[in-house]
Amino acid sequence: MNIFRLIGDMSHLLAIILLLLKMWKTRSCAGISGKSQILFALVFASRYLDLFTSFVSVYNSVMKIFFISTSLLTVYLMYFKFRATYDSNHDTFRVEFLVIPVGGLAFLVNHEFSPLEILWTFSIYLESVAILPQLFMMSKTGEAETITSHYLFALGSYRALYILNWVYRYYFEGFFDLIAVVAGCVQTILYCDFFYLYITKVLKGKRITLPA
Amino acid sequence: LGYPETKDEL
Repeated sequence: MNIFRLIGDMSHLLAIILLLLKMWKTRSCAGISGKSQILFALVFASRYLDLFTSFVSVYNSVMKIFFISTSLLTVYLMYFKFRATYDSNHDTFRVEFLVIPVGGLAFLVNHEFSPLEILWTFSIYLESVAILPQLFMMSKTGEAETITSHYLFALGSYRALYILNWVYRYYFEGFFDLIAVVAGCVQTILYCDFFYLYITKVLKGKRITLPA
Repeated sequence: LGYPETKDEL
C-alpha cells in the first residue's frame, strides 16, 4: 500500500458515496446513466469472486464487499425505488457494443486461461469503458449537475491515481501488470475531456454545459 | 516482473 493507491481507493469510495447521497437527498437519479451503473455492478461482481478463494487483508475484503454491495444498491435505487426519475430517453448507449467485444478480448488476452482469471480480465477491460454510457448521456443532454460532476471527477481521479501507484510499484517493488496498466490508462484517457471541463468550469463555480 | 497470484489491488 502506498499513498497513491490509498488516495485512489478513497477517491473511489468518495465517488460512490457522493452518488448515493445525491440520489438519496434529492430522491432522484436524473442525469445518471443506469447503463453505466449496471456495468460497474458487473465489473465488481466479476472481479471480486476471489473473495471466496483467497484472503489478502481485512482492508481488501471490506472494500470489495463495500463496492459490490453499493453498486447493487445504486442499481436498485435507479431501476426500482427512484425509477420514475430515471432519464432513460437519454440513456441510449448500446452496451452490447462494449460487453461483447470486451468479453471476447478477455478470452484472447489474459494472464492465464482459467475461469476466475478470465472474469478478472473481463472486469478490468469492462471497467475501462464502463463510463462511456454516462459520458454519452451527458453529451446528449448537453449538461451535468454540479454534484454529478464531482462524482465523475472523483471516479476518474481514482484510476489516474492508480497509474501513479503502478509507476511507484514498478520502481520500488518490481510489480508490473500489463493488463491493468493498459486498461487503466485507457480508462483515464476517456476522462480527460471531462477533467478539462471540470477544472475550467466547475471549479470556477459554473455548471458544465456543452454547445448543442 | 510478473503478476501476483493473489491480487491485492481493487
